[in-house]
Amino acid sequence: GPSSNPKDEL
Amino acid sequence: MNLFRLLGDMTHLLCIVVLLLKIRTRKSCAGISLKTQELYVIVFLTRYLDLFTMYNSLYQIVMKLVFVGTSIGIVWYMRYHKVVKQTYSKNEDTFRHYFLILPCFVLALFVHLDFTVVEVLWSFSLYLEAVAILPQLVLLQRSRNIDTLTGDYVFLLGVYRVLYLLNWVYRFFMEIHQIRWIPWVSGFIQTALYADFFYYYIKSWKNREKLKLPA
Repeated sequence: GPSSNPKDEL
Repeated sequence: MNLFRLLGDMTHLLCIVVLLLKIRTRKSCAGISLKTQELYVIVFLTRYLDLFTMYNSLYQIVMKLVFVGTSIGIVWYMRYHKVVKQTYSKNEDTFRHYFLILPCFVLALFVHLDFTVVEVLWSFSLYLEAVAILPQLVLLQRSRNIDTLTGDYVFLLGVYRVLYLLNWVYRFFMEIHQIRWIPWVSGFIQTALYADFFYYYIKSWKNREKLKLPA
């Protein structure tokens, strides 16, 4: 599902 | 994780491999800006503080360790390796990169998601990454002849950023339906800085001639 975590990228 | 994001991370990894290959096989870092590489070490160290506290995925942990490790390794080679450090274009790599760090830090003190150490440093790392390529671009303008691996390295860095922009467009429409202002605005500015280089790189590739940036 869409991750609301804004730090899910590098 | 969408394809743009995966390709972006793989391209980022590839450009680091290209740079390490150049340094290790040719024992040369001619044309590479040590200042840009030092800024990348600061970018990764300030962005991955939550490496051991916040678990995202094994992929994230491995990639973060690789980026921190390789960026420190590249700076070590350029500063301390007895042969490589002789090939560093010290006289041309004169961009005052400390003038980039302070404004990015001040901006992060004002523009962040939360006023905590992790959040402020995370924003700082995004702002700093956006401008970290400047010393390298200035160095390329000063270099009379840019060797192919150096040009390829900077080009792949730009391609990784374009892929991240496409990843954000995809995620906006397909996933999160909201704008992440801090990473997306920083990332857009970062990618725009490559526009000029892209033009001359692609022109030199089409005309089969040496890459040359106008001074």
